Amino acid sequence: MNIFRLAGDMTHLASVLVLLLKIHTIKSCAGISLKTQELYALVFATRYLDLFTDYISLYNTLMKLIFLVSSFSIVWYIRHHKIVRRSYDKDQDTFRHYFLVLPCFLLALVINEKFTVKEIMWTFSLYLEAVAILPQLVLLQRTRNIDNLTGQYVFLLGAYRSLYILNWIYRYFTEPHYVHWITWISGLVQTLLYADFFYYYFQSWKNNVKLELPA
Amino acid sequence: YQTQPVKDEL
Repeated sequence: MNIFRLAGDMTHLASVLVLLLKIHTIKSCAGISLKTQELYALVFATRYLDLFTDYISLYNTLMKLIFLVSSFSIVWYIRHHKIVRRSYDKDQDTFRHYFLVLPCFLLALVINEKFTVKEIMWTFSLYLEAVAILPQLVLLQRTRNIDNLTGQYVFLLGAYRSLYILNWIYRYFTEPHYVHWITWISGLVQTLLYADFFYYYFQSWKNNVKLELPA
Repeated sequence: YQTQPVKDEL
């Protein structure tokens, strides 16, 4: 465990907590894409299949449980909570995210490290996570104005994968045989998808103006 | 032989 990895996990945890905090306190999910949340729940469900079979560390197991519980509870909140669900704008959140699931699954069948169920599901979760933010970014473009918590959520979510990239670079130079092209490339694609959001987020922070994404 | 590296990342 290196500092980049720990910082990445803490940033990822913060993004989930910011989102849960927003939904739980102001009882609203305005500006949040349910589809991205559903994709993330699927990412964790397919990635943490080894939760009960491979024990790595208490930290590892604890974080997996937190991510699983939080992602599914966010989906539950937006879908079923009597107050929160009213603020979900399904007319705007129209990204056909099922079109992301199938290509990721097919790609995982073709490009993977080992052709086993667990490995393919793990690889599928990597590819899916790389594109899971798309419905949220499309929604932000549509609704244009971004409230602070949503902006922070997306920023932290993008930042965590950038920190993971630093972690992979660090591990590549410090651990022999540490080569995971699939993880690295999908992580890079994921971070690049956030690039333009980061640019506008930084601009709004530097000029101290409200975050506006161009149409 | 190289053992399959365990998935220790989240």
